[in-house]
Amino acid sequence: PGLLEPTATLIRVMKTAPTLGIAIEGGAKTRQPLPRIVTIQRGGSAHNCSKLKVGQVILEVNGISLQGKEHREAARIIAEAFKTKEKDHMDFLVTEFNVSL
Amino acid sequence: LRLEPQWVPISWVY
Repeated sequence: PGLLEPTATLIRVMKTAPTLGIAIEGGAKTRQPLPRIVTIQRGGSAHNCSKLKVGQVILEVNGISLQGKEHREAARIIAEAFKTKEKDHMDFLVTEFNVSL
Repeated sequence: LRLEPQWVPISWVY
């Protein structure tokens, strides 16, 4: 008891602004193996949804796992999920803990 | 000790 169980949270970000506005660090083959949110830009869709937080680690985007994806690939997947016209939102599976679930 | 690059890449996603 008392040990915090690493939990994953599904966060829906509505595309309420022309930009997503997050900065991420890390990716496969770095000491931060899954991309972590390091900055959220004021006025972007991520900021507007007010559920994404700096420090959260992104496990999946729209069901696509970022496990094993290098930094540029992970950033590209996130950017394309925001740009696609098919959906008016994006789903992030995030965790507060620096573990891969 | 696995040599992981200390420098971690950062990118903006707009």
